[in-house]
Amino acid sequence: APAPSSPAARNEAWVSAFPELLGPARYALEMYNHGRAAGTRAALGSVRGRVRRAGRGMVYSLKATLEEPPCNDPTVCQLPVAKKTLLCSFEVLNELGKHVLLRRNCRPVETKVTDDRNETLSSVLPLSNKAPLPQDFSVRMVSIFKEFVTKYNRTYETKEEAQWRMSVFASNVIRAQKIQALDRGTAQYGVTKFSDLTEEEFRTFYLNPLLKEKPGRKMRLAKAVPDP
Amino acid sequence: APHEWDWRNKGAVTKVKDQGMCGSCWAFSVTGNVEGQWFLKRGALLSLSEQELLDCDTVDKACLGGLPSNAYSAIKTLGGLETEDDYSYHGHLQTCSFSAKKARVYINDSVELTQNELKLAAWLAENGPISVAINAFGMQFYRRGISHPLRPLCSPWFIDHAVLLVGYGNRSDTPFWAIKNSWGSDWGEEGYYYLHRGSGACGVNTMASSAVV
Repeated sequence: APAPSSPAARNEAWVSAFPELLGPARYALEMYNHGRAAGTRAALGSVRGRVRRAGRGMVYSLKATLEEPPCNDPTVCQLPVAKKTLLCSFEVLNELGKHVLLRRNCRPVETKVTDDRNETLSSVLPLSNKAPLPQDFSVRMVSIFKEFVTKYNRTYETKEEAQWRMSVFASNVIRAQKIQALDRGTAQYGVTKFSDLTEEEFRTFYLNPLLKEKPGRKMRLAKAVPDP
Repeated sequence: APHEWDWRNKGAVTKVKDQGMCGSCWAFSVTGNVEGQWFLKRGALLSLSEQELLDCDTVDKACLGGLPSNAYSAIKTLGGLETEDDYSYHGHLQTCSFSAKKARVYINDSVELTQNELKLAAWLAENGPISVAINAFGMQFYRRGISHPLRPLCSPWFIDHAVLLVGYGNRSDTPFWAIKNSWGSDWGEEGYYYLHRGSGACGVNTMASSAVV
């Protein structure tokens, strides 16, 4: 449906025009806003989508614009941020009434949604989008996640948190698969104790950005080991 | 260099430690190296304190990151390292409570090592475990085996994790470095990571260094 003029009107029109996209789009937005305080959450702009059957579920490939609110609170953002529009692509699996966010990719763009119908969005799920989604993907993911929670003794404060972590876990299972496919050694990648962390969280909590930023103190070069 | 080498079999490596949710890999890489150097020069394997470096190395940034070269200098300036037991790890910055009287090891200097992996292997076999820094691409999901990511994915220009080379060898003709990580023994192969050797994989040869006792 053509995008109505004002954001609020747009929201209304959007709902009536694409009822079957409402559930996955709302879930994707919920995941996107996870952990944000009221007043800092993004709002949904226009949505276009494509649906395909996958196993016993449906995979929604959504292309949506999100309206990030302006930010003038120095405790939230160091510099004032004007209102910003993002173009996001989401992939949401809906199986047996359960949503799983499989992929999220957002970047700032102009407000006009580009028309690139020919773009294949689901290049991630599974590794080649030709292979069919394994049967009961979501159900199996839930059981693997339960194993993970038990093995690493994870606890999550709220049901929403657990849901969010499960969607991160599912994305990470696919990321690990991709890394596995691209490794030229004998390494095996898969579920580890870090599988419920987003890449940003893992990088923030466990890695050391100074190593590439700063040259460090100059040291003298060690003598080479003498040839026996 | 000998065909293979492993300081873990020669008593020069303490058990795998866990940095927790803190970017203090640099401290664990350096204490691991100093533990090895002290063992080889003085014959005693002591588990040394990373928390002392977090708290008292004012040049580096504790959980926000640090550099081995700065840490060696801090150890020299402070006058040594206390043991893990005397100055135990908490995983976040605290007030420095180092006591020179309690320092059990000291270092005299630190050196930068060659970027030639063959010579690096020879140095390791001759002189002990080496502090290195790598690109940690894929390590979040690493479970076992010899990692060899494509070079563009694991560029030597994006070094973001410091670890300790404790040995090297071959597994069915695939050369590897045996690397002691600091994410606990329930990660990887009992806390160890195995990375392809001889191809500069993930920048493993770009920041090799050692203390000198």
